[in-house]
Amino acid sequence: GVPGPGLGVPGPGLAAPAIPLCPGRIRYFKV
Amino acid sequence: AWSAPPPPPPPPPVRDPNCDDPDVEQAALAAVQYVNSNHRHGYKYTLNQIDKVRVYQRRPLGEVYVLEMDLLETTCHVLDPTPLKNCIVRQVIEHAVEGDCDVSVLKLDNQFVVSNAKCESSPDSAEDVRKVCPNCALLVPLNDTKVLHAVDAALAAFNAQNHSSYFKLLEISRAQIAPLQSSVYVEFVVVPTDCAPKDMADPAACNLLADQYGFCKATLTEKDGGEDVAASCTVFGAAPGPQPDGAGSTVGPTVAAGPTEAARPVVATGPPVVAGPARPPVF
Repeated sequence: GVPGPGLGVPGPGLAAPAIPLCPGRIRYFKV
Repeated sequence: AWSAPPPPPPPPPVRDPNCDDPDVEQAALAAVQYVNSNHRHGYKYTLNQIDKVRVYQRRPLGEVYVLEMDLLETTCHVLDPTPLKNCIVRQVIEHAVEGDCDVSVLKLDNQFVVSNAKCESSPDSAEDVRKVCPNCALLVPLNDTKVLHAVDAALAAFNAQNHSSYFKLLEISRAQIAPLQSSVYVEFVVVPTDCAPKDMADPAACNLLADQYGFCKATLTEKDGGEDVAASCTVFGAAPGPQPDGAGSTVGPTVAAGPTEAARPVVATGPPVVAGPARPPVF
């Protein structure tokens, strides 16, 4: 029942998984 | 002993906000407006996508938004007073043109002021157009001899329609030729002059009327050894004078008329040239 390394909630000092913020939304179509 | 509280920590010198953040979008829209008001040829562009953004603190006040953004060409010429929000984006089948811009925008007192912009435009690839439309016309250079001929023919036909002014060519804005090359599609800008078309002997002596523009679309088709030309122009600006048919040149549709004698060399056969509706003055 003990999660192995790399699993579970990030501990103190560890960043949450990065969410891609860019590029932004496409308003019409991609050229 | 009393001591002052420690000063607040300085803001981080750099941040990377979301590309769809409202402030980032406002900075991008300010940049689009700047780009459109600083080029005098071709068409207005509209925002398609914000690719990257980084925000720097500016001392003593403000922030600088450094953006990379993609724009798309619309059907509104930059001299066309139509608001950008009412302009239609060119579709892929029209051989769309994209603009890539690097811009810097200062945000100060909630105002966005563009400090610099550098853009490059490029057409979509012919392969991309052919994927969705194998027989669609593709963009060609504006100095192509077929393009120049099509514009000359269309303008001559337009001038032969007894407008109150003789119109001069200002620029050729767009040109496409279909794969089979039997027709040439052109878009160009014309300006009325102080010359009457009937009395016009020397075009070089005619002076352009200020702040009046006509935006023309024409197709020249080779047919049975001759040529058909169909052209329509939308004219913005003050009325140069009443039309011979009694209708003002700024109200109602201009009556479609067949080619006159002067137009015959360029309008060999086919349907009459049609002059598009003239809109009310906007300047």
